[in-house]
Amino acid sequence: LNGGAVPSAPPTYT
Amino acid sequence: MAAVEERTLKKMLKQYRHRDLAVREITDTILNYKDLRPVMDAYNFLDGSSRDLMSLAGTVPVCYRGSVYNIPVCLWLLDTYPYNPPICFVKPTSKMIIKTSRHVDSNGKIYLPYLHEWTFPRSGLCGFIQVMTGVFAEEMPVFSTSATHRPSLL
Repeated sequence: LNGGAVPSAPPTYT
Repeated sequence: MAAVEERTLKKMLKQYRHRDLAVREITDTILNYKDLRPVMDAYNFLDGSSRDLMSLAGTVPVCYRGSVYNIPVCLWLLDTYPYNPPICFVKPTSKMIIKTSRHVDSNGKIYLPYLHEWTFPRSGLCGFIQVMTGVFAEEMPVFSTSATHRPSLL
């Protein structure tokens, strides 16, 4: 099975 | 990391009407997107019914303002796949919030012309993911509520 990268997202928008 | 074997996928997709085509599409997709994996799970339809369907769950890389983020998504495949488009969601973690737009609603459901205009074999999962990540690069669908994020620089 494929591995999984850690989910990430840019900092909270304002 | 080795991709899931074709015969395993065939077993998982035994109820799919176009199994060989679906297996080919999924194999191609998970080879190109190493952080997506095939999972069978119950999909709940709007009418209250539920069905075991395959989803490709994991993350896709999106470049946003000079950094690459691993955006969590889940792409559900109907048993008529690839003749019908996938049903696609952004899946924010507990440390993310959805930013709704004309392409993503508050449930994370993804709306793109590529899905509305889906015609197999002209349309496919890899083509869709390319379009989706391109749109997300312009309109990020999730933002982190945590201050400790560590984006990887390009």
